[in-house]
Amino acid sequence: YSFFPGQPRWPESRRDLTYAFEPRNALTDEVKSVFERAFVRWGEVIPLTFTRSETFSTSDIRIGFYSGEHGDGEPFDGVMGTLAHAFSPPNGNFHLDEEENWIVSGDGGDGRSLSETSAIHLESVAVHEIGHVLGLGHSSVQDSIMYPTITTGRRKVDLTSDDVEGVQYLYGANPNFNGSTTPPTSTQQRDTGDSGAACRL
Amino acid sequence: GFYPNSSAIPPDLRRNATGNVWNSFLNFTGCHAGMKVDGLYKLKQYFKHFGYIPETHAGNFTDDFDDILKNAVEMYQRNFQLNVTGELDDLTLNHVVIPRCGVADVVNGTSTMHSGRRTYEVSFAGRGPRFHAVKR
Repeated sequence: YSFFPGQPRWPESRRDLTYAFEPRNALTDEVKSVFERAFVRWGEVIPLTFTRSETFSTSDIRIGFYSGEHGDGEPFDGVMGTLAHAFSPPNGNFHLDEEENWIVSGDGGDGRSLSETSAIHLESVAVHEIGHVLGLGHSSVQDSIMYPTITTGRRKVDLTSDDVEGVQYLYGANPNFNGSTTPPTSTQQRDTGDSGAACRL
Repeated sequence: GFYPNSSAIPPDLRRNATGNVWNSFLNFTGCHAGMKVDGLYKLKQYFKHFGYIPETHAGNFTDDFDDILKNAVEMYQRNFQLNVTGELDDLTLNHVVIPRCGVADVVNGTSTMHSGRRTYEVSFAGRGPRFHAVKR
């Protein structure tokens, strides 16, 4: 795991965070529930809470789908390429590329390889970006959530011990956390791009 | 668009989705230091975006495979646990074109991707020979 320079984190006075969705996106409850599941995963391991708010502008974390240049100097580039980005604490901005084909089912879909259709599993990206919102940088551990890329053919939503160690360094452990995480596997799967092989985001 | 599963994606969108904006980088397979290849400056822009070329660089990149690009490639290969060749080999470029998070891997020229790895040292000083284990 790694952190942003200076190890920024949400201050002690802001441990009950709110999140809201860009109202112009008019997201369905199904899409919003994907993010709720992602927040729960992080909330299980650290003593922070995440509550959905309807007030976008004043929420701690602001989630929005945008295309191209959208005001933060980090333009999205269309289908695939860069999929999402989020800013270090206490910024709270969490942006996703609205031009992607996002799969919103909790279980990863219908079993068809997402790499065939270049579709992206939304919850997998959401869990990763929330890690950035909390202060984690990218990890070199390939199975970790905070690895910069992820196979599209697979749903990747479970925090590994690398992710948990990193975020607990910043915030401490949730008293209710039982210590169960997914350890990194010893045999690392090497992704080789598209054309039938795994495609990663 | 949002879809319950990949089968729900309209066929015409599936076709469009196969075009990765970075796929043209695959044409650089085999390039190495000293070469000059049309369009190589775009790959330098990619590496600059993700921090492998410092922000302090002016950004008026040439198509030369110079030391700036070689250093960037080597750091990228280290971060992704690829063979550190400094060349644009097949495996490296197949990683480069993979869609990814837009947050930089490297900040201020220093990769942070390995920074949190802890080192544990445990010593067992029993009657027998001293056993010293290090876990990284």
